[in-house]
Amino acid sequence: QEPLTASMLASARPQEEKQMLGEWLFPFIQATHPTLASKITGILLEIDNSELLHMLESPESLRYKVDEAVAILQAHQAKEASQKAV
Amino acid sequence: NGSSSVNWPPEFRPGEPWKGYPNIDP
Repeated sequence: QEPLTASMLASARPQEEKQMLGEWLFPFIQATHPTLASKITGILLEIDNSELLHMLESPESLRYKVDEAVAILQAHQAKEASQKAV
Repeated sequence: NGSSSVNWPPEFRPGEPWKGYPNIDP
């Protein structure tokens, strides 16, 4: 996969930046979380672009953030489920 | 009502325009 760079993002509009980051993040997340990939990517795209760029350069921090997003998502889904149960 | 008030998180699908950006109104 072609690496995404800060200069590539700098030439894009804000909306396109998120799109580019999403296109890059999605396959990475899909490899480990195939069923949740679209939602996890959605959560990660809420992070600041500069931090996302740092994550792209550091697979370790990316993996850490993905784990964090999975935990957030699961907590959110558990909360929704309990609200529906009431 | 039955509709979920929380449409979170926005889902990203490759090849489709990202709609989760806060400032974008459909």
